[in-house]
Amino acid sequence: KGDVLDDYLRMDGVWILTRNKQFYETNNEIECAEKCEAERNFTCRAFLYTRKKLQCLTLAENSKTTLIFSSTDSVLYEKRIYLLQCKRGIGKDYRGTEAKTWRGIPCQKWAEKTPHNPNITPEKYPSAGLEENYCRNPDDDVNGPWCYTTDPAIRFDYCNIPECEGQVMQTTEATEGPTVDCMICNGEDYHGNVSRTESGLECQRWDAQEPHMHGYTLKHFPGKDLKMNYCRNPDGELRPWCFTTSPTKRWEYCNIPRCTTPPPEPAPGRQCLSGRGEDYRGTISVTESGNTCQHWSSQSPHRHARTPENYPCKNLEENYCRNPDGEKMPWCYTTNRTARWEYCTIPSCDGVEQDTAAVDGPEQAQVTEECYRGNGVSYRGTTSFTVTGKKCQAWNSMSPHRHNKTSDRFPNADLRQNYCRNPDADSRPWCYTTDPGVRWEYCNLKKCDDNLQITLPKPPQTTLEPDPECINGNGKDYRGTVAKTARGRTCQDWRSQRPHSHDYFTPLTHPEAGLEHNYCRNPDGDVNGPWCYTTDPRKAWEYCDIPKCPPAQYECGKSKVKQKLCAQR
Amino acid sequence: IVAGCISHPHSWPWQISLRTSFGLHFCGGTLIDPQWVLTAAHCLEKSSRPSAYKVYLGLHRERASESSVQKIDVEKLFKEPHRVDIALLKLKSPAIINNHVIPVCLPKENSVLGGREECYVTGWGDTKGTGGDGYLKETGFPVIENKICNRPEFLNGKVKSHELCAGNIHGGTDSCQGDSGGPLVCLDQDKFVQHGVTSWGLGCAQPMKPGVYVRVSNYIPWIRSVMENN
Repeated sequence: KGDVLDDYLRMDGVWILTRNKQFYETNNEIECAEKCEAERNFTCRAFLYTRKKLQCLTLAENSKTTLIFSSTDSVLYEKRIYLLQCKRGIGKDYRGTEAKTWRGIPCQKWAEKTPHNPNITPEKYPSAGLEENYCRNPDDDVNGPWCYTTDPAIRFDYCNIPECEGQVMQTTEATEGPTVDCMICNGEDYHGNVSRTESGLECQRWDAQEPHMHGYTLKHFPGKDLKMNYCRNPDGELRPWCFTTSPTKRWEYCNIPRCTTPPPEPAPGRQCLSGRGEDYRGTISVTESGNTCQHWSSQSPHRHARTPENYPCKNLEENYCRNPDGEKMPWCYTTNRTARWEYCTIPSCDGVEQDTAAVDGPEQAQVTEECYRGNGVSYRGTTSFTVTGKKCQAWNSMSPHRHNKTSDRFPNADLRQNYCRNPDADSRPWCYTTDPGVRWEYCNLKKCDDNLQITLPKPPQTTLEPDPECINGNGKDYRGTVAKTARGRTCQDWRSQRPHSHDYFTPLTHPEAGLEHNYCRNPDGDVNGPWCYTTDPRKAWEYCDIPKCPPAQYECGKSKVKQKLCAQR
Repeated sequence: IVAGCISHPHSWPWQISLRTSFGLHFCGGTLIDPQWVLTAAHCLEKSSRPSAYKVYLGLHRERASESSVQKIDVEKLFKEPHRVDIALLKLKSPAIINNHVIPVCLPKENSVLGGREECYVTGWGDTKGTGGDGYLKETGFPVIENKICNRPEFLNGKVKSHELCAGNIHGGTDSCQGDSGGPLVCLDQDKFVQHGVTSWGLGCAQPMKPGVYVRVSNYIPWIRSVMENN
């Protein structure tokens, strides 16, 4: 047998609140563990040890059953058998809380005499853990843990306790199934249930935004297993971490032991850029601006933590460009003191993948569509050249043009390969081009023959051009054709000086005021709205009666002019 | 805007220019409703009188010489009550919504960005000699999660939870003085949603010093209540 502490799970910096406990003074944790083993007043499930005070506290309860607090000086040791909800071998040391037989009949309490008067009692078997009505195996039954049942017709029956498998440890969330509680590499694949940080703080649930608001949500990090409040490493950190429930500590690393098995054999990797290039294993070692990469194992000229030791599974060899941390593309620290790190330009795998796709099964059969209908939103053909003959950039590529028309944002737009598409309901199919100087162009596609065209209902008109026959505000922009005043008088032509001569408001003096014909206008921003000179010699001018426009219907956040979306990244 | 590029005219129709009563541009802002503008509270420090300000809409050039320009007085100012750098302006009359003036969308209450979104900022602010002065410029960069942004080599814990960071890790492009109060918008499907109000930064476009923006999604209830009650 090894160290007595091997039977315990250690948690630093925590304190648990229990009713049944016993104080001792011991020189170290091992002596405290021995006190726990020898405890006669209650079943010792855990102990707390405080090094400063040499204080040993044996406990009847553990973290599964009571409250935990953070306490910097203390260490909690929990007996592993009381944390397991599975059995090893015949389950003689099973100390879980299953209390039903395999048929679902509730167990009788071991200390009770009805409905069955038991032969096996807690008094006769003090070390067998005969507490409550939990399934136990005090008599080495080869069929595993059992209990007396509450059914008078069935004296005893066996319980259905799952087997513990190898190094697998099951924790309190029994429904989650067995989980490995160690990590390989940087714990990016860690799926265990540890939910406390290295200083003992409880983790905040990933789906909660309190006390810390954050962007590590399931939506933004799909596939990263951000469940409950378990420590995870979704973003290429050194090891799993979590936001904490302490308002003063936003996040902290968790202490997850490394698995003793060696890291897996590295995947072969790619020599070209696919996605973010996390699997790039080529030997390019120059950045996009031409700087030479610094060796990953070197700390000069730039000190850093992305060392091969810290990231054992990321192939940080030599000074090759790599993406160990979920960056947008492979990068490296540079040997130039003024540029700490830069991205590398890695040739895309797009061409290779395209060829592969072409030989795929029938589902990949290429649709031949030489024309588009309507505005081409439904176009699913394979044309991939623009009107000026430029080759289209693949939609999943960000080179040479970075963009946001990605298949995850436009899942129904069929943004495959580099085929012309119309994900944003433009006037016709288009694509980003492979020419760095031309961001996008319409495609070299004809509209299908009108005779064959299917008539589809038109989308609602969203034009925001003002209705010419109503006014907004004071009607300064009114360009309609009303030519009578509110009192029914006919308006005088703005170019005419008869019957009323006027030098100031003419098409020449106010070219932008729309002084055409004899239409009502508001060239001087009159608060009462458009007006005109009248043809009645007795009345020089009069207001016109033009209805107010109803509030414009608009769609927020949608411009009528396409943005450049220029970004210098 | 440092670096970036001159935008297509009127392609950011929610961008407004906040001006003195004499017409001098000093801050940006965003039209969120025909009669309401969102801006930064620090843009309103010089005067608490609404008459000290004018809002220009529908412009591309800072000179505001286009016929599409609407100039509207401010009726009321509303600063966020807990001194967060966000404020609302009620316009004296509703802006006329047309192809050059369209409100932006607001995010859902407490919605969060994942730290990978591509977002854009716009403004007529300082270009630090990168050109395009006098025209509405735009630039794009990703949002940076606060966990990353608060690392010692970045903004070292200075970013509060009601703020968000956005920028390029290498710097080079950023919002800058004069862009304050303007929008940080992110494309959500086919609409632009305003997630940030340009607030502060350590210099402009410095490496490892992304710009800091007030997180709009935290203030949706406040925005809603001010608009409903006024």
